[in-house]
Amino acid sequence: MVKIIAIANQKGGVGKTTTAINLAASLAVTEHRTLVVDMDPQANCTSGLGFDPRMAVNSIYEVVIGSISAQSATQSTEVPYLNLIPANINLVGAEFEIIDVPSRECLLARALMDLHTQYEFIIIDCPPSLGLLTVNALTAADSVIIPVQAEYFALEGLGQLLNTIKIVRRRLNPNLDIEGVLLTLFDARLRLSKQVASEIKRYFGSRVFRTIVRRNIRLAEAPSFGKPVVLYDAACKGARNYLAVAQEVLQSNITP
Amino acid sequence: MVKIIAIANQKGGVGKTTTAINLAASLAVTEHRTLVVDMDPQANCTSGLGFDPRMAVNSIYEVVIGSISAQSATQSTEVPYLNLIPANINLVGAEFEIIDVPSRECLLARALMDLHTQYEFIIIDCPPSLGLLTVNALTAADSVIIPVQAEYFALEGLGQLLNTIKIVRRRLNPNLDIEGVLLTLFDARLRLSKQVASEIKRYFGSRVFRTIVRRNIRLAEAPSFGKPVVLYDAACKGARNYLAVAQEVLQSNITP
Ligand SMILES: Nc1ncnc2c1ncn2[C@@H]1O[C@H](COP(=O)(O)OP(=O)(O)OP(=O)(O)O)[C@@H](O)[C@H]1O
Ligand SMILES: Nc1ncnc2c1ncn2[C@@H]1O[C@H](COP(=O)(O)OP(=O)(O)OP(=O)(O)O)[C@@H](O)[C@H]1O
Ligand SMILES: [Mg+2]
Ligand SMILES: [Mg+2]
Repeated sequence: MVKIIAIANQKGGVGKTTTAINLAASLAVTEHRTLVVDMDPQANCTSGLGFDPRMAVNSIYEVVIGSISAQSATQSTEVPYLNLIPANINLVGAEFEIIDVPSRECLLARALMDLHTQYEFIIIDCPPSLGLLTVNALTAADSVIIPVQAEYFALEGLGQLLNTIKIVRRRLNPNLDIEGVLLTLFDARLRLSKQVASEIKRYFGSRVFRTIVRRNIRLAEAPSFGKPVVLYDAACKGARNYLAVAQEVLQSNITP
Repeated sequence: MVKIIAIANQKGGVGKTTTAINLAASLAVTEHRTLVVDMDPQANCTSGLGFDPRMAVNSIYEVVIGSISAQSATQSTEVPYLNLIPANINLVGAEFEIIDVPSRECLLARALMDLHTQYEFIIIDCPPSLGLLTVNALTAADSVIIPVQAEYFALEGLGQLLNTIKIVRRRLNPNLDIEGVLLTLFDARLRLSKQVASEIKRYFGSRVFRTIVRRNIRLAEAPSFGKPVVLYDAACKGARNYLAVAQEVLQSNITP
C-alpha cells in the first residue's frame, strides 16, 4: 500500500527540495520503490536529480491539466528504485489555469491513482506558497513532512501552514496526517537555532523527527552535480542525516 | 523625485525580506524618507519591523483591491524616517481576486502615485514567486534589486527571473532597470559560495553590488525582536553590510 508524503512549507529556502530529493533517494537505496513528484515551477527537484526542466516535455504540468497520464510523465533516475515526475516552467501558470476546473484541488490525487500499486513511497515537493499546487499536494497525500529552518521567520509561518492543513482535512482529505516536523539547516553553535528548536519541540512534541538535519555543505553541492547526496558523498553527515530520516519514516510506517 | 525599488527573486530564503528591511532602515537612519511596502502574504517584513500581521486591518491587500488608499494603510515604525505598509494573510487570495480586474498588473503602481512626493525611497518586498504580486511590484518599480544566495538552486533560478523582468519591460514598464544583483548569505570559506559568486560576476559584471552581505547571526536574530539590525546591533557586520548597500544605492541615484 503506497504511502504518499507531501513536503510542504510556504516559507522559502527551508530545505523542502533538499528533503524531497534526499529522503526519496534514501528510501530508494534501501530498496523501496519510490517516486518523486516535483510540484514546484522552479523545478529544483528536477534539476537536483540531473534533469533539465526546459527539456521536460511530459511534466507534472501536463499531468495536472489532464493531457497526459502520470505514467507517461515518469522518468527513471540515476538511482535504482527511484523515479521522477519532473516539473517545468509552464507550471507557473497552472494555478490560474485550473482555478475554474471542477475538483481543482483533487487533480493530482486522481492522476496518481494509477501509480499506487507501483510504488511504496511517493514524495511530493511543494513550492513556497499555500496556493493550489500545494493544496493539490496536501489533498493527494497521506501525510505531510514540514521542514523547518531553526530561525525566526520559519517559526512564525507555522501557524498559517497548520491552518491550511486543518482546512484541507476538513474539506478535502480527512486522512491527512502530519508525518513529522523536520528541523533543517540546523547550526548547533547558534543560540537562535536552539531557541527555535526548543520552541518547536515544545509545541509539536513527539511529532518532531528525532533526526535533526545539520547544515552540511555537501547537501548544497550535490544538486550542482544533479545527484542526491547519497550518490555524491555517501559518507558525509548530510547523507547520514537523511538516511536516518528515512529510517524514522520506515519505522513509523511498518504495517504490523 | 521618489525612487521605487522592488526586492525580487522567486527562489525562497535568499534574503529578500532581510534586504528590504535593512536597506530601508539604512536609508532611513541616514535621514532619507523611506517607505517599505510588504507584498508577501507571509508578512515577514511586517513582523520583522515589530508589527503583528493579524492586527493589520489596513494592509496592502485592501490597497491593491482598491478599498483604501495607500496613505491610510501607512504606519510609522520605530525608526525615524521609516514607514511601512503592512501585509496580512488576506493577501494569499489576492492574486486570484485581481485576475479579472482591468490593468491587474498596475494596481500597486497606481495606488503608490499619491505617495510619490512624500518619500525619497519606496522599497517593495516580494514573495518567492513570479505571480501577480511580484509582477505588480515590478510594474510599480523604477528598478529591482535581486538578492542571490551564493548556492546552486538560486543561480539556476536567475534565468526565469530575468525573463520575467524582460516581459514586464516590454509590456508594462519600459523604464524598469536592474538596480543590482546583491550577493547574500555569503560564506567566504565555502568553495561553492565563491564559485557561484564568480559565475554571477561573470554574467552581471558591474551590475553586481560591490558589497557582499555575509552570513551574520545578528541579521537572523533581529526580526525576532521586531527590529532592523541597525537598531538591534548597529556595530555588527550585518548592519555595516546593509549600510554599505544603502551607500551604493545613494551613490548611483544622486541626481547631478
Ligand atoms: N542541511 C543543509 N545544509 C546545507 N545546505 C542546505 C541544507 N539544506 C538545504 N540546503 C541548501 O539551502 C538552500 C535552500 O534549500 P532548498 O532549496 O532545499 O529549500 P526549499 O525550501 O526547497 O526552497 P524553496 O522555498 O525555494 O523551494 C539550497 O541552496 C540548498 O542546497
Ligand atoms: N546575511 C544573513 N545572515 C544570517 N541570516 C540571514 C541573512 N540573511 C537572511 N538571513 C536569515 O535567513 C532566512 C531567510 O531570509 P529571508 O526570510 O530574508 O529570505 P526571503 O528571500 O525573504 O525568504 P522568502 O522567499 O521566504 O520570502 C531568515 O531566517 C533570515 O533571518
Ligand atoms: Mg524547493
Ligand atoms: Mg521574504
